[in-house]
Amino acid sequence: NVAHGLAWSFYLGYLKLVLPRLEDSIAAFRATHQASAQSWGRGSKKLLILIPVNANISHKLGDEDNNIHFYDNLPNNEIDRAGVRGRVYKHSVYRVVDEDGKAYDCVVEYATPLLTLYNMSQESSAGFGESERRQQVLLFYRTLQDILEQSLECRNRYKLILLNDEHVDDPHFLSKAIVRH
Amino acid sequence: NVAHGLAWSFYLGYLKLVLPRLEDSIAAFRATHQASAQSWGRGSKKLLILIPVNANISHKLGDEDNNIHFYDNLPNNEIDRAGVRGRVYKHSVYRVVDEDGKAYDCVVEYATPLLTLYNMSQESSAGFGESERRQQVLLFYRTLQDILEQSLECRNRYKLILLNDEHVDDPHFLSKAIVRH
Ligand SMILES: Nc1nc(=O)c2ncn([C@@H]3O[C@@H]4COP(=O)(O)O[C@H]5[C@@H](O)[C@H](n6cnc7c(N)ncnc76)O[C@@H]5COP(=O)(O)O[C@@H]3[C@@H]4O)c2[nH]1
Repeated sequence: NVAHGLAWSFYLGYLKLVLPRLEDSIAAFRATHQASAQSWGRGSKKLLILIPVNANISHKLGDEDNNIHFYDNLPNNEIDRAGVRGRVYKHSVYRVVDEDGKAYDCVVEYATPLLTLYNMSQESSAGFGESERRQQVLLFYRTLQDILEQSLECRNRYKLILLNDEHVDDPHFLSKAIVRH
Repeated sequence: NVAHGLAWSFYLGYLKLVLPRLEDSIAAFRATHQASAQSWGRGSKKLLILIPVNANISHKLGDEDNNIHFYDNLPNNEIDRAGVRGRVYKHSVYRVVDEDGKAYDCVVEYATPLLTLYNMSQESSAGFGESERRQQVLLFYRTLQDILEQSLECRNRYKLILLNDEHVDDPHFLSKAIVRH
């Protein structure tokens, strides 16, 4: 079950490492980005993790919804990992505008393992078709939820945002989903 | 089968992205590290990927074998990925000395997904025990071999080094294995 392993990999190889450092990174960022004080107040100090059920992931959130603007990156975290010295872990900060024009600053990204699920469903030799992909995304979501709820390192430091594909024709679907959280 | 998904993830989310750029990164590195001209000649322009069957991965190769010295990192590759702007992909260059004292410069690292296999085998809720781990490492190795042999992007740009655990008491086991390749 591919999704099970990818959820564990996402937790053990990423969230468990970066979530404990997130609050400090945001504090350092706010110290050097005074202009964002008000919108952080409205925003979130958690890592917002987007999980679209169709695994259709964009590399640039601003391309998906023009109410979302890349603001800047959090400071880099460098960690020695498996022979790579100072491997860099970073997150991007986005300013999201709601329908009344209020700005919210938040740290948001897609769950990268969904790219693997998407690409595997396109490669015939991977043994995994488009029809199974949606099931695997939901299994990834449920498994990740269970793991994170048991994790002391990650508690209260993240929010999983499951994105249905019913309103994909709404140009502000993504910003609304983020603001709702 | 966790190993199957991790091998595909390692290919689709990492090797397929970084191996096509490796030759250019090494050329840029050699231009700024003139002192390494001779040892690169003896060394390798491929990414050497270490796969220990016991999944026992160290974060610093120099700690494993004092004939291995961290030299420097290749230039960073920055790629926009799933909402993270300019996610950094980098590799470390090591100088490896053989038993006659000759130096070889090479780009070498452990296969990161083995850390996930190792950590999963330690977490009781992951449903995966120490006895299955070795089997999963070998399945990871075979699956990765098959995928890479079919890949045009990766052809001739990597070398998989399977490390048995019989000679772990030899302090120069790792450097000898690397030099052999
Ligand atoms: N050596 C090495 N250097 C890298 O830069 C790197 N980037 C990825 N990988 C390995 O390739 C595979 C595919 O990566 P993907 O990004 O889909 O999943 C990643 C991704 O969803 C998340 N993650 C890890 N590092 C980062 C990061 N820096 N930024 C965002 N997400 C990350 O956590 C998962 C597991 O990571 P690793 O367990 O380190 O191994 C990965 C994985 O086996 C790497 N391996």
